[in-house]
Amino acid sequence: GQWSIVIHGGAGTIKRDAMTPEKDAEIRAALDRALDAGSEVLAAGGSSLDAVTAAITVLEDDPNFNAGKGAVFTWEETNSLDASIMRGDTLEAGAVAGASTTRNPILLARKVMEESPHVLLSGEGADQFARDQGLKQVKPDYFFTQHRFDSLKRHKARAKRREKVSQLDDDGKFG
Amino acid sequence: TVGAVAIDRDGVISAGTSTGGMTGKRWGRIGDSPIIGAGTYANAKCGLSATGSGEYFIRLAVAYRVCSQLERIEREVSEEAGSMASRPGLAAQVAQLAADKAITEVGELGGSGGVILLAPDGTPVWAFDTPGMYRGKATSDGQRQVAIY
Repeated sequence: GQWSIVIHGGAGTIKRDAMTPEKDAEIRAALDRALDAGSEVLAAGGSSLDAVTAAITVLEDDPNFNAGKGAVFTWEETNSLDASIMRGDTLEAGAVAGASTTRNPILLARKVMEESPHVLLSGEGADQFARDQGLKQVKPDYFFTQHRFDSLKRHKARAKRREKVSQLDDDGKFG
Repeated sequence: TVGAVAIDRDGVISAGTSTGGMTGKRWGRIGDSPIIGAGTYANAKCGLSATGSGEYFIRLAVAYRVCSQLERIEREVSEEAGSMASRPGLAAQVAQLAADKAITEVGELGGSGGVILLAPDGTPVWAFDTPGMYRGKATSDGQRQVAIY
């Protein structure tokens, strides 16, 4: 009768000096809410699948995390969402890649697992399946967050600088 | 990237992962998150969700590799002298070693990132080689932790 849950909200270079106390508290509160959502399901005797989707949905809806609402931008300034889910005792699995209009990709991955004969759907087909299954759809601006858009701009500027440097390198190489 | 792994009162383990991928990705790039066996996997004895430089997690089949190792070790220990679950702490130690090893292997290839997983006895475990990983755990016996660094 024991249960447990472990969650993550991404790994990387999280600079202490760039993290304000307010942002730190905001992120910890979001992680707490995700743990609560999963724990409540499990404590009530619910399934681990429901707990996992409950916890991940909270994180997808929070702009602090790179998933759902807080997703990063592609080079084309769009958002392209991936998700997967798996049940251990039956080895059932479902996944989506490159979805762009489905609010909660983890719910779509679960629908793929439970309502389709497939494991992995991608792109517009995945979103079409989500619509067929009645999952909530959103317009692209739902996924817009200024800090992610600014990150993309910085990323493009860095890429452009690298291109200039390599152009100079080539000129030098050929005299 | 976000993820969760849980075991319910019936002993069923599930794992899930969701992500927006890499900033500035092009050409329809897909990382490890939707690749079953790379960024997400679950079997009867283990569940895992990964985050990090996805291409390396794909090449190493990290999620499947770790869960497969734990399932095999659990089976061997069970045949020898009873289930790992009946030996306090053993399952978690083995799971931690497997997770650490997987992250080390990702690092050796040039990648970085982290994993969360549940050991065969349901103990939450994590490993990462980045300066931080947003993470948390809760159990029915009252353990609860949220951490960043």
